[in-house]
Amino acid sequence: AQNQPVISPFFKKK
Amino acid sequence: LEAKFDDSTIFKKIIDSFKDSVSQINFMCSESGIEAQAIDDSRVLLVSLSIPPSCFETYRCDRPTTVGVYLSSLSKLLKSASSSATLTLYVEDQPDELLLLFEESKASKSMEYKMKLVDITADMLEVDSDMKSDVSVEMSGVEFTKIVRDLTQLSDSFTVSVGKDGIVFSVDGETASGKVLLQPKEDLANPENNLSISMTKTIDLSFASKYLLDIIKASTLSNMISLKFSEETPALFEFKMEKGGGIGFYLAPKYDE
Repeated sequence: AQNQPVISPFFKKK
Repeated sequence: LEAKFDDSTIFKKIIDSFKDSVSQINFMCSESGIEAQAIDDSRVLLVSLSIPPSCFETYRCDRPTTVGVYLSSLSKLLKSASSSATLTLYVEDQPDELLLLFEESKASKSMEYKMKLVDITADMLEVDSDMKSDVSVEMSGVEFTKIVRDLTQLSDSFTVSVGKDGIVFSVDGETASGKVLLQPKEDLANPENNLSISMTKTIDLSFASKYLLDIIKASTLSNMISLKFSEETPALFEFKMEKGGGIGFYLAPKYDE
């Protein structure tokens, strides 16, 4: 089975 | 803000390219153009939009303004768009509404819509379309769209591998599998068919088919798509517009449990 990570942790907040 | 498109269908194409991915968005208007960013409801896909002043016939923004809209409402108004009509967007200094004015000079017809703005709380994230990547690919958007449509029918997971032989798109479904290999090529007569790959490492990444089907809706904005991949970081699928700016979709690859 594969997991789909959410996107926000990959980017810093401005 | 007072921003006029000489062809109202440009703005319609831009909005239609991501209205099925995200439901609401803040347009950040400044003298350097309109920028926007939004994450889809499942928090998996990040959409990043840039419409610089070069995309407009005239563009004026006296002070930075945030314009929050529901995309389904905006999209309804943009059904009035036609290539023979111009579209001017107006926002007042203390904005509570967005005014859209369509004008057809030949038909001596004008249409005016007002739309209530919404307060959207959303963090702006640091996205950098010049981000370093192990693999960059430029290819025909039409070709990419067809491959995504064909292969995603077979599986909910879509794999991209790039190595010395070229780029391979593949799916491995329960009842069928499929694979498309493309090698770099240069078509001088039809540059929109060019395919170029630059790579420092090979990659092999899987993405959810569902999001790729949303991403290809933006292929009306450009003949070419630019793809950027690195292991374990979000991929960037970007459509650059002829007059500058464009739309980028950041999608994190799936990983095995």
